[in-house]
Amino acid sequence: QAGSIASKIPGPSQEHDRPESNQCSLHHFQVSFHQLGWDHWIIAPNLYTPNYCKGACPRVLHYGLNSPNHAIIQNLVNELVNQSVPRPSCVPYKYVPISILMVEANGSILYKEYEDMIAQACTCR
Amino acid sequence: TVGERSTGPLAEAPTLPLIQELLKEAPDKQQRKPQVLERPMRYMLELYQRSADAHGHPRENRTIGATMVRLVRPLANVAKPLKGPRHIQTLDFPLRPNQVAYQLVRATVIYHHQLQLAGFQLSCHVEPWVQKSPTNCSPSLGRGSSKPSLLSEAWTEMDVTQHVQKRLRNHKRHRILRLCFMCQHQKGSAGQELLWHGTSSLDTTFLLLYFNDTHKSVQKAKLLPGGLEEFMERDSSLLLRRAR
Repeated sequence: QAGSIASKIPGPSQEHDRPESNQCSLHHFQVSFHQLGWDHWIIAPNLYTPNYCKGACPRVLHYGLNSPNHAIIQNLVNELVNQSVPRPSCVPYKYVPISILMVEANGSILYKEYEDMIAQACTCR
Repeated sequence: TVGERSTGPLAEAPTLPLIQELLKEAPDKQQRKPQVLERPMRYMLELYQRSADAHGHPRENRTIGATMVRLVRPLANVAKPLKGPRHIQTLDFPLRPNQVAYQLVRATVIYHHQLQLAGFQLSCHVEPWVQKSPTNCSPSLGRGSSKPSLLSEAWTEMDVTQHVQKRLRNHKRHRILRLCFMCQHQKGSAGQELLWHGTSSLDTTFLLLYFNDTHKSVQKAKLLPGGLEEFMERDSSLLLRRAR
């Protein structure tokens, strides 16, 4: 079955013909706490740059995408077994924290480090 | 910058359901916007600038020693005019219950060791309140308090970690840390009545509580002090598996 399917899968040259801008990658995204209506309690920083991941994931997941080895199995099961099984999608892979200075409802002032608030790299999984 | 379209304050857009849900989590918008010039706020802003860059990224070389620091102001206190060279006032700091998975690692009280009031130069210090009489502070002659250290020309810091941990262990509700704030005329001029309005100590003395995220500490398989018994009992099976 895999052999018969393989002839239908676009070859490496065909996949690489896809514009690189459409491939899974990190996109810059920034918002201010003023825009969120939170600047009355978040003192610093003024801007929050969480970024986001967007783009197409190829059927054969190459090394640079940081995908786990199993991810290709999702593609195979989707094609060979059940189309409702989700294929790998473009999601964040690495995160960095952010430090926030805020005022609490009782007047206390809080410095707090929040883990995993900014996406730094993307993967297909 | 948000994509290709410009946006005003998202809080005023009623058609964004996620934004509306997130706004429910934020404190009341009627809350007074903090004044940056207030001394406690200035202190925390300096602490923030030492610990994070302009984008909010924690600095690699930060020396804060904790992932969360809370500045607690004293509760409002009524001033009592005193005669003589010495002024003594009790300050009550409310201690909230620890959030789950946060461990207190350090507690300090920060205060101005020199104040100017009505033209008089005052020398001040803070001591833990010792229960000798229910209402008054008495100079404890340094017993039960650690030696303060000078942070700058303005601020002095005194470690009160043991006192705070004791209050958190022994009292489950209405935890209050009571301290004595004592000032005296530097010239020691006796007989002069000094009307102390009390607001100075509320703005020049505050408590700093340093917390670490114990969940991260468990993942690193560090030894935890006994104060985390409640947390460990809840997830003891998980901890045992991770230790193995």
